[in-house]
Amino acid sequence: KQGQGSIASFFKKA
Amino acid sequence: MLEARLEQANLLKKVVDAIKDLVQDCNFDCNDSGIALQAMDNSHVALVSMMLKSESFSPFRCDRNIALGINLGSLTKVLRCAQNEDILTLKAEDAPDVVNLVFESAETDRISEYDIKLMDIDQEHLGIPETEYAATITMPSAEFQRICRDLSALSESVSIECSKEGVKFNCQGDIGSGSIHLRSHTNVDKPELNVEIDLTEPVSLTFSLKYLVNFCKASGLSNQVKLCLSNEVPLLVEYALSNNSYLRFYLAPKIGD
Repeated sequence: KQGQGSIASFFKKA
Repeated sequence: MLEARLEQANLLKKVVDAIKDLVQDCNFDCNDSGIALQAMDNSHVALVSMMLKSESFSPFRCDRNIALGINLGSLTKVLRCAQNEDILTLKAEDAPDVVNLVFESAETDRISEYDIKLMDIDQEHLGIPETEYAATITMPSAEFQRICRDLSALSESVSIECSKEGVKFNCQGDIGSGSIHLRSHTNVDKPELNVEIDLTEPVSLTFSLKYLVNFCKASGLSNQVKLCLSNEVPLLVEYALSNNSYLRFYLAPKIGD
C-alpha cells in the first residue's frame, strides 16, 4: 500500500 | 495603495476557478512586481503558486507590500458578477479592510463595483528551491486533462514514467489497468499540439489522480502545460500565462509500494 507524502516535508518554511 | 487593471476579467475568473477547490482562504501578496499567491491544500499534499506579474496589468500600481486575505468562495461570487470581457480593476488601501473590484464593460457604459471583506490569514510560506528537473514534458493541456480524467476512472493513482522512449502514464485499478504512451511530437501547423520531452535521466513517480484532475481545471488558461519531474521530489505542473505570469501546482509523490 502506498503512502502519500506531504508537500511541507519537501519545501522548507520560508 | 494598490491599483491593478486587467484588460479582461476572464483571466482572474479562470485562475480563481482553477484553484478554489484546492484552497479556500489565501493571501494575495501584492508588491511592485505584481500579485502573488501561495497556498497549500488542507491535507498539505499539494501547493498552489500563482504569480501575476505587474506587466500583466495596465496600469499597475502598488507602493507598499499589501497582503489581501481573501476567501476564494467570496471572490468567486463577486467574479461571477463580471462579464468575461469586462475590464477589471482591483483596488485596496495600504492597510485595507476590503478589496474593491470594479468591472467596466468596454461596449456599454456599465460600471459595477464590489467590495469584499478581507480576512487575517496566518499562512505559512514555503520556500520552493530552484530545481533542475530530470524530465520536463511540455504537452497540450487538454491532452493532459484527458489522460488524468480517463485514468481516474480506473484508479486512484498514476505512475508517470519518463525515459528515452517517451512518457508513459500508467494506472492499476480493481477493474484492470490502463496506460497511455506519448512520444515527442512536432506539429508545424498546430504548435499547440506539440509534445516535447526533455530528459536528463529516467524518472518514475506515482501521484494521486484526484489532485491532478483538480490541477487540470487550469487547462483553459493555457494551450500547453509543463510537467517537471525528478525522482523523489514533488511534481511541478505549470500553466504559463502571458507576460511571464504563471499558475503552478506542486504535488508530493506517493511513497513506497
